[in-house]
Parts: sequence; structure tokens; C-alpha cells
Amino acid sequence: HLAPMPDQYSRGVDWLSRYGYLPPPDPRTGQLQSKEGIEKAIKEMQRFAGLKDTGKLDSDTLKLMNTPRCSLPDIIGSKDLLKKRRRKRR
Amino acid sequence: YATVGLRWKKSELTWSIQNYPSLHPFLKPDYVHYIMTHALKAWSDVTNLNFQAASSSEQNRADIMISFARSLHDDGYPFDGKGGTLAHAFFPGDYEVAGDTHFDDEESWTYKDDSGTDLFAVAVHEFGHALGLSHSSTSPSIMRPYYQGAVGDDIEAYILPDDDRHAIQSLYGIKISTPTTSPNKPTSQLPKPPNPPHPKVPSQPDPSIQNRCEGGFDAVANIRGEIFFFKGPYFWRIQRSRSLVSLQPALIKNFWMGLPPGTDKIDAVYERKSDSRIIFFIGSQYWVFKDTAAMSGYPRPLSDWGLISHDGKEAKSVEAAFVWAHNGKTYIFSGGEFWRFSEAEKRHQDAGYPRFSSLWKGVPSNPDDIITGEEGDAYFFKNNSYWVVKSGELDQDSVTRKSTAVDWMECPEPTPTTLPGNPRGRGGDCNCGISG
Repeated sequence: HLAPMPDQYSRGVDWLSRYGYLPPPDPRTGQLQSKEGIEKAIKEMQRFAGLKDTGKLDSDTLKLMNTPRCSLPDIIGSKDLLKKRRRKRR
Repeated sequence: YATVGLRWKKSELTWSIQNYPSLHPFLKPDYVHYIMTHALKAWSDVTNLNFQAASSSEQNRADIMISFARSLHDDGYPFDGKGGTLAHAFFPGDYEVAGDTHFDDEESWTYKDDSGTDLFAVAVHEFGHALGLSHSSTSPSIMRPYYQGAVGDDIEAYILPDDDRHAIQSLYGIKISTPTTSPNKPTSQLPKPPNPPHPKVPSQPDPSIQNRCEGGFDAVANIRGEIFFFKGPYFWRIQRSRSLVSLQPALIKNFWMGLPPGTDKIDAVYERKSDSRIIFFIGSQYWVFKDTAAMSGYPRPLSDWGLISHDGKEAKSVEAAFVWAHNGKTYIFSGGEFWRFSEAEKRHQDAGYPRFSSLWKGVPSNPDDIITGEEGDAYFFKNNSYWVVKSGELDQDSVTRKSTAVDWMECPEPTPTTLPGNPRGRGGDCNCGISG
């Protein structure tokens, strides 16, 4: 069906997690991302992309989030590298 | 630039292609091989790395194994269809998938063709990961995470941006030997582009060839805050953020269920405000949709609407339809005239109509279609232009013509062409743009 307008905010948070700007949600604690944490992540994403770091999901930011891109995260932690090795070995 | 702290501990690396793109009909295996060879060469040109195509017996043991995969493909990084994520590669190391490079098979991979995603540019980027580079925030850099378009027509002459050269040389050093820069030794064996360089089959148009930048949309509609542009059997969808869901159009028949097979032109579409039903006008009939499915009892004849013109004739089709947010009324345009309806409860035509479309000053009297935004402005679309009539104003002093392609379809601003002086001696220059 014609879906209602997707929740851009939650999609934005998902995007930020996927590409390394926010820690992935922890299923054990169900801890939510804090507003400040999300704003900080958005700013980091904006600076990385060369956008004005407003900390808000403005139209330029949303547009970039919709731009085709590489699957790999922009911010890579040691966990990402370990995860890849373990996954294939299993 | 950024590296991940992993590098190959050898300088001779092998590569193989496990399979080929299945979606795009023009990228044959020879082409893919040619593109990958030169994408690797971009990195070996500036380091002491050498890339060797794996022999047939070692295809499954190559350091860099290239494949085209869809959706879930057993590596934890599922693809998502056309658009979105394009490709990924695994960093160097001694684990099984190290160096492997995967491309989303549902992309329209192209070479020397703006209609799809340039395989060479994406391959150079992914091989950067396969060699140990992370994403860069520098511009220009091939390692920026976002797709930046093709990198030029001559891939044999491609040179890495400085940021990427510094990055790869920080891992593998500066190239010492001068003569060989080849991923396939010797240099003379570097593949040449297969002929013909870019075959096209006009009789079987790819959907992506429907050029959104040309304009000429049959219908435009604001449906629940998203703007739909219909053209032929396809449509484009623009989210509230003003971003296109995809640069590629979708087939109307795959989304809007219940229109007759072979429908290749929608005259007009609008969303009825009273119940959020969506009305499609095609020729002398109309359909009412609930979400994306036609309701039973439709199509109905256009004569239901009582579109009788000044000369007493009945309209045979509708050119434009919209609900003006300014007053909540429904407007139907046809043949240089328009009718107004109240649809709050049951539809009835307002008295005093039709009126002539020319009452709307400064806009085309036979628009392709019209929409309104929440603020009440009316947007008239015609060919590749649109005009904005401010809320409630039928006779603005001036209505500026704007480019649909640039403002809505994410197309580049047309480059004005400066022509020589007027041949008749008036001395002025002309500026021509594709939208003008």
C-alpha cells in the first residue's frame, strides 16, 4: 500500500548507526540514543560530508542520506573489523 | 584520507571475476574485465603493487574475488536493490573474504553512459577498500563514501586524486620501478575496450533511459506530501524532503494496481482531500484508488463530472486536476477552460463554471498538470518548466518560469551557451539554455 511518509528521524538514526556515526542499538539494554548523541552524530556526518554542521536533519543532509553510496561505514571501529572476520569463519 | 591499519603483506596480488552483472544488457563480460583491469591499474600505477588476473584453475583462490550479488548474500552486508548501497569490499588480511569485492547486481551498471551507475568509478573506490583504505572526507577523493558520478570517459588515462595517492602510498610506498604499471603483465596485454564501444539497442529501451531531465510529464500529483511525476508508463517519486526516491523511474503498473494493461499515459491525477482517495484521469474515463489499488466500480465515464464547455460540448479528456489548498476546492482543466468542484461531502460543480484558463495570469492555459503545496501555492507544470501562483492570487504581476528538471528532478543546471554576436549587427549575445 501507499505507505505514510516514512519517519525521517528514525530513518536518519538508522542511517547514522549503519555508517558508524552512532553506536548500534544494544538489544540487551534497549537503550535509546540520546537527543544530544544524535545531534552530535549528525554534526559529525555533516562535517565528514562537507556540509554545514547544523546538527539537524535539514534538507541537504537528508538529500545526502538518500545519495547512493558504498556499504561500508565511514567511521570504522575495531569491532567492525573483528565482526567481519568472525562472521565468515562461523 | 584514512586507513584501517590493515595491508597486504605481499605486493603481487591476484584477482578474479566470479560472475557478471545480469541486469544491464550492455555490460558484457569483456567490458567488465576491461573496467576491472583499469580500476586496479589506477592503484598499481602509483605503488609497487602488481595485479595479476588469476588463472582459470585459481579463480576461487584469488586475493581479490569480484562478484555481483543481490540482497542477502551471506556476508552480513545485504544489498538493497537499485540505489542505496552500491558495493562493498573487505579489507586486507589473512581471513577468507579479505579483499573480496561485491557489487549490487540490481544496479544499472554502466560504462560511458550517464543513465546508470558508472562501474569503473565504483570499482576504483572499492579496490581502495580491498587494499586497506577507509572512507575519506576530502574532496576530491575517490574514497568519498558517496557516489560522485563517472570519472571521465577515458579510463585508461585515469589518475587517482592526490588524497588517494598519498593514502595508498602510505601503505605500500611510492612506486620505484618506472616501466610497468600494469595489473596484467606485460603492459602490452592490457585489454582494449571491446568493440563496438557502447552498443545500444533502441528497439528495447531500458527503463532508465526515460530521461527525467527532459521534462514533458503527462501528470504531476501531490499525494500525501510526496510529489509523483508521471511520464509514459513510468513515474518518479519525490519525498517530502524534496529528494527523489530514485533517479530511475518505476513502472506505473507495478505500483498502481488496477489500471488497464498497456496504460502508457496518465492525463491527470490528484488526491481527494475529503477521504484521501486518489483520482486518475485517463482519456474519457477515471479511476478512484484507495492507496495503490483501484476501487471496485471503476473506471467510470468522465461524463460523471459534467465538464460541459462554453460551446456546449463535453470535454473528452482532462489536462490537469488539483485541489487548491488555498480554498480546498477541486479544479479540473481541459481545453483552455476550468471547472471548480466542492468535494467536502458529495461532489458538486460550483456555479459559474467553466471559466477560461487565461484567468490564471502568467501561466500556461493548457498545463500538463497542477499541484499545490500545504502553503496553498499552485504549481503549474508545462513541458520542462513550472510556474508558482501564490496562494489565492490569480493575477500576480509576474509569475517566474522555473526549471522542473533542476528544481525537482535533481538535474544539473543547463550551461548557457554564449553565441557569437548577432549576425544582423545588433551586437548582442544570445544565451540559450536547455530549459529555456
